Amino acid sequence: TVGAVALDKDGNLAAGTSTGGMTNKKFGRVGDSPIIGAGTYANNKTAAVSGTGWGEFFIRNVVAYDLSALMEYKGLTVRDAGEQVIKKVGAMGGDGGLIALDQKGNAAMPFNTAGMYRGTITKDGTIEIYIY
Amino acid sequence: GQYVMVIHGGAGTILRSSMTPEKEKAYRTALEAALKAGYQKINAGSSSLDAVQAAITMLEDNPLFNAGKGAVFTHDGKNELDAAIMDGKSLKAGAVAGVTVIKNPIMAARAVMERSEHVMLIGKGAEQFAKECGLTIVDPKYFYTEDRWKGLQKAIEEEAEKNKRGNGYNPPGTGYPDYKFG
Repeated sequence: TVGAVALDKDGNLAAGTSTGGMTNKKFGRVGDSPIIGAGTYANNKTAAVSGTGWGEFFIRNVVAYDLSALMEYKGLTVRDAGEQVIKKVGAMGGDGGLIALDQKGNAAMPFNTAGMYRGTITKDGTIEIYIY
Repeated sequence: GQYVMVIHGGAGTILRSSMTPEKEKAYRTALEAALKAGYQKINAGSSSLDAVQAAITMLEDNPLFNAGKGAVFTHDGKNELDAAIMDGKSLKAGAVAGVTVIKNPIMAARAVMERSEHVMLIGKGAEQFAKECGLTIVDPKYFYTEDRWKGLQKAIEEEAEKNKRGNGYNPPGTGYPDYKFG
């Protein structure tokens, strides 16, 4: 699974996710990536979110929308909201990670797996790549 | 508060022991290239949607990642791809699921968002829509990669092993191997 969240010069957020699904997948199973609110969500009032992980748990927890709702209704930062929703997934026995970006350019990249491929770029073009 | 783009290439068991310096370099180079593709769009005054699509298209075209060209295989030896995109300003969204011949599913998701009144299209219908929108349609063989094919064989062997031990199904939280992340 791959994903991206972006903030443009007009202050608009966008999120996208694309996946090949799950090895050895059967019966037409679909994960969270194409499900708006589960693996992909964007709202200028809160954040843009893209998830990757055990899809069934991201769907049941409506992870991407939940992060946005924690920010909108409880005033959490994108970082705290991201930590909370990944913790909820872990508490149910699932695992994975997400990337999120808010309208002020704050980023969050929480995950509870052994690793996650992540990358960021700032307004002035500074790039950071993280794998573990 | 200075980020303009964040990307990911998937999560899962990324063992340092299995990550050779060459492989790590290849991942880093691919992630950097995707960030630069998105950044160029933002710098040129394009929309965050264009930046997201540019970055993800690059990752879909790179066999290192479980999306597009590098997609993993289903039990039937097929590649079933899914994608979604969402605009934070209008709250419009588009998604495709279970597609097998669309070269860049993220572009199909964007077409659903901007050129249909729907949010999600699946399977053959989604493929027909993508074709009518002029997106690149490929032979399913385009998605074949040796690595992923071997991954499928390994997963099928593991599953047969588990079935032999009588616990083919892994209820959540029972250490289900996360080979599925690709």
